[in-house]
Amino acid sequence: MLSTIAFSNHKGGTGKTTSTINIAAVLRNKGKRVLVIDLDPQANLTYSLGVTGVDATVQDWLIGHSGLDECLIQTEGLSLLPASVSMVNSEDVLKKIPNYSFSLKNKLSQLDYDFVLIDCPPAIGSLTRIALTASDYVIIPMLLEILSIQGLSQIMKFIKDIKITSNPSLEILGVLGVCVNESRKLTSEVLGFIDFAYKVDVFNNRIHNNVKAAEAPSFAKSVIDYAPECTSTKDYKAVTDEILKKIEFS
Amino acid sequence: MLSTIAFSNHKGGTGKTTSTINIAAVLRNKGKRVLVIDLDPQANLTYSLGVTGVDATVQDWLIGHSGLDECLIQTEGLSLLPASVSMVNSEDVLKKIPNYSFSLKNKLSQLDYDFVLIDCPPAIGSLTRIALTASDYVIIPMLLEILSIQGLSQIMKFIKDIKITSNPSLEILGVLGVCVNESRKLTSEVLGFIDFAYKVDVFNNRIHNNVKAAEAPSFAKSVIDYAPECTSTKDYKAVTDEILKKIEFS
Ligand SMILES: Nc1ncnc2c1ncn2[C@@H]1O[C@H](COP(=O)(O)OP(=O)(O)OP(=O)(O)O)[C@@H](O)[C@H]1O
Ligand SMILES: Nc1ncnc2c1ncn2[C@@H]1O[C@H](COP(=O)(O)OP(=O)(O)OP(=O)(O)O)[C@@H](O)[C@H]1O
Ligand SMILES: [Mg+2]
Ligand SMILES: [Mg+2]
Repeated sequence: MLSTIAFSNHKGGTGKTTSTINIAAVLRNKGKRVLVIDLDPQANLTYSLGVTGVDATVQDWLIGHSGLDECLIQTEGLSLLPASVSMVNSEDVLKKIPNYSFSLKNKLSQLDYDFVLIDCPPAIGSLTRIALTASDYVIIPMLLEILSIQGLSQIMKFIKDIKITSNPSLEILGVLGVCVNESRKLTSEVLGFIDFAYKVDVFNNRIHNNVKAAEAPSFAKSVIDYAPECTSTKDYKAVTDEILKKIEFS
Repeated sequence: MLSTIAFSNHKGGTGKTTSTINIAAVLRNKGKRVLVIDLDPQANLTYSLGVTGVDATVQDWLIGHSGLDECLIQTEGLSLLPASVSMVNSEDVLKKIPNYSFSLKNKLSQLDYDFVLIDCPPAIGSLTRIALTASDYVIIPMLLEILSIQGLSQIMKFIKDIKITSNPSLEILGVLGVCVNESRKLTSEVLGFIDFAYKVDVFNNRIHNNVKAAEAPSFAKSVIDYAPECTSTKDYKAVTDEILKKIEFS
């Protein structure tokens, strides 16, 4: 039973990439077959898995320029469809495909995994559109700060538009607090505001601020593999269990 | 003597917006006439200055759809050319202008300020291209973390391309460390790596992690006005003095 989950937020630096790689690693450790897709020209997810010098990107696969076997990379027990900075031309390139919004959805239907996790760029554009059109669920990672609330507003409008135009069954699994410092007054104020102003679930578990999560990419590993006992690993395990419960009952 | 400075980084959440508003406020307090331009469809800068319900954006002005008087807003002692989420269509809209890369440069030549500060989106696209083409200087705000190094690499390649194709006199004023925690080993490792791997100046002064900087937007003020005695204010004053020295001797 394939579940496709997008990690999306217009706001930059909210833990989209860090959440994609770490939730993927927890699922892998539970024996799930996981494909991660890097849809960001920054290619942080690709880099975090130790992959450099990418010739064939996920965009090349989508436009039919390269076959799956040329693009797909096995790394750290995960399958990866990588990105590279060549994808900064995505607005021009992808829109040439007829019905481009559905390009990823159509291609994914040929694949066989338990979970597909999609890392989105900090932009409301064609890459995020194809990710959300292809997904069963979207998780919105965010810092619990003021400017993040503006980003939440924008991504939720965009999700609403996607549900109307190309994917009525897209479900928001929830807002995921990332890099959280519980002792800040700002943290509880932002949570209270989200509760008051938005009809959206917020994950009970949060990912706390922990330098191990920021160090892991230089070891080309998830923090789950780099520091199995640290707070970030415990946090991501708890969040992944919460995701599995939500999916089970959705 | 007009100095135009872009705050740019492909990486998300690196303090581009926070640096634009706070350095603008410090310059204003020194009696400079400052125009800030929000070139990000997220419109965080616009929001941080208490401006909502924007009808005419900087993009409308650039494409000749609205006059300067319809777009320009006076707020907190600064002039602002605002953004809104309508600018997510910038790739399509701007590229219709002949020689679009020069659109901002040409329009700015009619204006009379001491400083123009441009807040860029976390993207290497048409908005960042017009910003860098119009600027004398670029500052690269970054977190001192691993994934930021990848962003630095990408933005420096892009700056090199801009210098060749549209703005040979563009100068990198420097990399600005933002949200810095000096006690982390990661901080000094990243600084050491930048020093070793890149021919780029790094500001001696850094902006340290301080919750006041994150709280300020909810008061529609710069942190300079919101919390004049806090660490972030002292940091931004020191950085602004460093900018003025660098410009004087460049
Ligand atoms: N729990 C955490 N604790 C400390 N640092 C973290 C944590 N999660 C992520 N980081 C760091 O914060 C920065 C931003 O995280 P990340 O790159 O995952 O965000 P993003 O939303 O994918 O950013 P972008 O919008 O640029 O794609 C990175 O340097 C990352 O290593
Ligand atoms: N010195 C600081 N201390 C603590 N928090 C900070 C500091 N500077 C910025 N922040 C917070 O960090 C987050 C990211 O900052 P900011 O929005 O300025 O980055 P950005 O590079 O403009 O992001 P984007 O790529 O989304 O445009 C914001 O919530 C901001 O309030
Ligand atoms: Mg990312
Ligand atoms: Mg910004």
